[in-house]
Amino acid sequence: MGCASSSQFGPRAVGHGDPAVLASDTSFTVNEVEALYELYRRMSCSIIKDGLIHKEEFQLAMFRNSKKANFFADRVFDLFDLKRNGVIDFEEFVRSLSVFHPRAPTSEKTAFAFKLYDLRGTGYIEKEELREMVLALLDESDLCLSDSVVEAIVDNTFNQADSNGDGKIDPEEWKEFVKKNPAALRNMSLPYLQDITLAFPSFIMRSEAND
Amino acid sequence: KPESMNAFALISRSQGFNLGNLFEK
Repeated sequence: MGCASSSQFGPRAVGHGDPAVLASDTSFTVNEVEALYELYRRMSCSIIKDGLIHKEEFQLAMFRNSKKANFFADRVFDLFDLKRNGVIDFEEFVRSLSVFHPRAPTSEKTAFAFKLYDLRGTGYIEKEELREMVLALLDESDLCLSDSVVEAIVDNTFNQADSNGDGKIDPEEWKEFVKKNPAALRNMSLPYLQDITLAFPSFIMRSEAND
Repeated sequence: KPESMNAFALISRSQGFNLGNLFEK
């Protein structure tokens, strides 16, 4: 599998999954799946021309810099990599991005965010994980907070979410927490996906021209 | 006030979650 242009090979032709099946399984329409293929093709051929998205290609698309590692972008990449083989294929790309569609159910967004924040995959979000994430955010931003302020933020948030007080946030507690704090899911909706066929119309236009 | 800050809302501001960057040409 190489990096042929989409005028020669669309998502159907290169065996990246049937757009109709992907559309029926996700929040995307068939046209939107085909438009996403344009974006996918560009990303997956930007450095290593094997038609798969490698982490450095993901970083390049996110930050215009293939060497720029970021704690949270790493987490997103790892969760997109559903097969856990170190690369993202087109099906994984579409199925994972679908969670970020403004039309995707809140329950999907809630569950995905839980997995993002369950850093060690224990089935719980632990206080140490929350602290680690706050410190990572501070590290990447210009925000400078003292240790005691960080502790206060972490403690306060954790105590709100950990309603049974067992020292860890389980999926049910997380659901209740995000209901009361919708800002916690702010990063889970991507308005761009609403207009994806406008942003990447070329495949659809070529596809219709070939029909 | 730190007590009123939500750690998850803070985290959600990370550039690492800004998937909109993927759509910038």
